[in-house]
Amino acid sequence: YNHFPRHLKWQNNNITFRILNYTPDLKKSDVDRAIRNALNVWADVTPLTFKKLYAGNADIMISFGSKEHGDYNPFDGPDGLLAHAYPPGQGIGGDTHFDEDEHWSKDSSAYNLFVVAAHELGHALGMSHSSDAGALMYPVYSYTTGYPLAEDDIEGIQALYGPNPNPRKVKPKPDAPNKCDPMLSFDAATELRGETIIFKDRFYWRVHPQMVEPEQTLIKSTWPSLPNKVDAAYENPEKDLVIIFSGIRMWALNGYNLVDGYPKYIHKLGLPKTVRKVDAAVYIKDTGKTLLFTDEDYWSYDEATGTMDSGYPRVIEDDFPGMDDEVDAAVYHYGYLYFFHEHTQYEYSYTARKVIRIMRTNSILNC
Amino acid sequence: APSSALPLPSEDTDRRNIAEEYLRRFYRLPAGLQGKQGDSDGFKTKIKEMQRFFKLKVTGNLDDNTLELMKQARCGVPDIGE
Repeated sequence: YNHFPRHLKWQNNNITFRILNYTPDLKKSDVDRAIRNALNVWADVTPLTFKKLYAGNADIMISFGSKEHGDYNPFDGPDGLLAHAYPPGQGIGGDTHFDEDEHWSKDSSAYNLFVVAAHELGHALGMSHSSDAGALMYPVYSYTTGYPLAEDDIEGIQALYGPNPNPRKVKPKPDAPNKCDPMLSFDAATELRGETIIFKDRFYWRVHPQMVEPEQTLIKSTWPSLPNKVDAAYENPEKDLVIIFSGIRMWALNGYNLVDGYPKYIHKLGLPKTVRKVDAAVYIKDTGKTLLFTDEDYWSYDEATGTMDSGYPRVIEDDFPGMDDEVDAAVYHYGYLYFFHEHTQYEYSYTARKVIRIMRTNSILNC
Repeated sequence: APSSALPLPSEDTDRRNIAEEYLRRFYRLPAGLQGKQGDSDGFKTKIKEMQRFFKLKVTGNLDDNTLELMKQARCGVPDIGE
């Protein structure tokens, strides 16, 4: 997180706000609710209280305007700049402006007013932009459901105002994972059209063979219909599909597009109903089989026939000597299976039928 | 080496314009003429600052990933300074 220079903050914990005008995109009650909920997000984790004024000067004056709207910081028409707010202070300090040339919504169909308002009101209270891609105070817009603050946001605002003396139980989103954390483990890994995609918490890294630095993005920013957490994933390059598993459901992606008819239940693959999640999945190009790992066992699925091979499940340790008893993620390259379990990566040779190298999980992220 | 006095091809000009506008607004790039060496160094420095902030590969070059991020809808408050 970051604060503004001189750690600007309100000196009084009782802050007033006033909504000067309303967007025609939403009902007045929806705008009121979005603003109130956005303020409550910050009130819940600090000693701050917010009182609405209907006339006169409030600390935080909220308005909708387009292009040049009176502060010499003009908006730019649809998209681009969505809103801005001023840090705490007299006059324009704390004021929050939304670009009326945007279409505002109370869902994901357009720019969600609650999400943007929560971010802007963070500025009005003294928060600057965060470089954590999962934080509410990250500058780029992304639609999110559930509790909007990350640990990073809470740390930042409490560094200014302290915690709420009567805290309500909140469940902040975890900060973005650090690729160079030596204890890093993965949720899932897959190939996608020549790149390796690594899933961890709400994020994924894109690892391209010609790029030194992997790129970290929120899962929902790329695939809004996928859940926030992925258990397993694999690519079938012949079908140009990536299958994503989360709980008892699976999704099929064709590139960055969701395939119609999904999600489906994982039991459609032939897994018994007692299996409630897939830990890891990998397609073995040389055999045409997809291996599905659950707890200490694994299954073999024949992609050509669409059926589970007989004689499964089998025990991981029996068939992959040198491997741990469970798998978090797996990928296959040129005859080698790369298993990831906790912070360790195992390079397993199919031809030699043994583990030939052990590395840190995050070595694949150039750490 | 190509002369810095020659005009850039139009697609490169568009990319440069987008980046300059972005960096002026959010990273306090001083206004200046395109093509002058000093301004090029300042431009490169600000690109690096932006790449560092967004955890992109820090090269100082206006690559596709950097430009794509500059085009995304965002808050109008600068990322650095007041």
